[in-house]
Amino acid sequence: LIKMNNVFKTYVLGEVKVPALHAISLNLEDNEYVAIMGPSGSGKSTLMNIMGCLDTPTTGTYYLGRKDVSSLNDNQLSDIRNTKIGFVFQTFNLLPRSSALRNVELPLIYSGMPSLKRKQLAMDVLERVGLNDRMMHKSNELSGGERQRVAIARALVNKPSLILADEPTGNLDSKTGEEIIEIMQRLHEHGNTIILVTHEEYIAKQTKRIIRLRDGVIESDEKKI
Amino acid sequence: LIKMNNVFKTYVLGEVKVPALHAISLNLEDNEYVAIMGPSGSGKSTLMNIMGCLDTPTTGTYYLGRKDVSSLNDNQLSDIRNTKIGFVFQTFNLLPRSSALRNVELPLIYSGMPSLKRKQLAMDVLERVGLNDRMMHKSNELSGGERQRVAIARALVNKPSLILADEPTGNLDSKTGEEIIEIMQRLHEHGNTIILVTHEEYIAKQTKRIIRLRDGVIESDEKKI
Ligand SMILES: Nc1ncnc2c1ncn2[C@@H]1O[C@H](COP(=O)(O)OP(=O)(O)OP(=O)(O)O)[C@@H](O)[C@H]1O
Ligand SMILES: Nc1ncnc2c1ncn2[C@@H]1O[C@H](COP(=O)(O)OP(=O)(O)OP(=O)(O)O)[C@@H](O)[C@H]1O
Ligand SMILES: [Mg+2]
Ligand SMILES: [Mg+2]
Repeated sequence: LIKMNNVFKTYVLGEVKVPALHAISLNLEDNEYVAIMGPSGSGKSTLMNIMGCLDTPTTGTYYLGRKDVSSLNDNQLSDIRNTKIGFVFQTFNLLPRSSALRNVELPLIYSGMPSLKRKQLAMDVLERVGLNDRMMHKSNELSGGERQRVAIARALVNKPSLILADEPTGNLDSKTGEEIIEIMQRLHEHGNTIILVTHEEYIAKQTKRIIRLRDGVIESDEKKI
Repeated sequence: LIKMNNVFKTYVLGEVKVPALHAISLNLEDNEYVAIMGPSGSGKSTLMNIMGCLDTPTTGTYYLGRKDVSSLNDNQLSDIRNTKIGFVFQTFNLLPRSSALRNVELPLIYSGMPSLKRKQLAMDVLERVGLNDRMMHKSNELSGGERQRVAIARALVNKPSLILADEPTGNLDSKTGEEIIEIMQRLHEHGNTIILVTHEEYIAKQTKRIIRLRDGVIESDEKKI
């Protein structure tokens, strides 16, 4: 499903170059359940952004489902991002003055789903993440962990085959965090491919493969038997 | 230092009332080191905002240093917030297009410190949180955990006597998180009062008192001997 070959990502700030990723090569099959770990600033979100077609490598190639992503045009990329990939951002990226419900409906509006059906689907997934009685709150009228769960619900509502979740439990107490990981586990059993950035070892232990980054390189890549 | 008596906080959204805090009474002395824990949505950030003079109770009284906060005017409140309290927000609240250095200088600009001295102080505290080579990055050019550390640095730079940190390690790997807690520990030994919201038991165990919230009420309040 995912094939990266010798990917480099360097940010350029005026005269300064920030080498965020260095010689990253990896292969991920369909239906894998992967944790990405590493110190703050080691390149995890940068790697996730490239995998999620939100950013492009400086050099190197990235194949998603055997298509060379650098050969796709903006419309094709937008379509992949909205229908095939569910992305939970580290900083949520919700519309602050729209309700939780509206935020979760957005991917379904994009895919043209009729209004009654999309409301029902959005409500179902909000209920699954425990936000049944917070649906009408605007996202700036929610707690940090509630916003995080709206971001998770929005990523899942389209039932995307690839789920990229960047520290999805960072703002959650351990019980609520485990409920979220339970949802990820079930999606994995249903055939979805799940990639989680986490800094919690107990979460990484529940996945099937742990990739560790350090200073922009892959330090280790271990599959569970 | 902090005395809350029968504090209630209810948010009003049109016709809906959200009772975020219910009958909260607590006393905190100078130089305490307190953890506040509880499920997502239990009222922790709401409590912190009232303690930090960023919000007011719906009913009940709040004394800070024996002054009734509800009797203070805007200028007095602003002065307390900027010189006596250091607040690390759960969502950082940095200026996205200003550098890490500028963000950390802000409280010192407010207190009228001369430019050379304030740059030095800001650089020192950024170095202490491990951001020595990220000082000139704008905050939207930083990783999640780097932004969190800028928010921490900004809260500490004025050497405030009361530090309120709302989930300061939520976006940090465990090693970086421990370095931050180490800084808090040292400030506590120097006489500062520290209140941390955390959902990590290993962090709460290092404090001297754990207050647990559930559904807007204090469920337990335990001091270490
Ligand atoms: N501006 C607001 N308007 C309406 N309700 C709000 C507002 N801010 C927070 N709430 C509600 O008040 C309750 C308490 O919120 P608070 O942010 O204090 O929770 P918290 O304990 O910090 O949660 P978390 O661990 O998820 O950050 C939540 O259920 C939330 O939905
Ligand atoms: N837009 C940008 N411009 C310049 N440098 C950047 C930019 N975004 C990120 N960086 C730098 O690239 C490095 C990797 O960033 P990245 O966000 O991938 O880290 P991360 O592993 O996700 O960290 P965290 O655990 O703190 O979220 C960081 O050192 C960061 O300062
Ligand atoms: Mg990150
Ligand atoms: Mg909170």
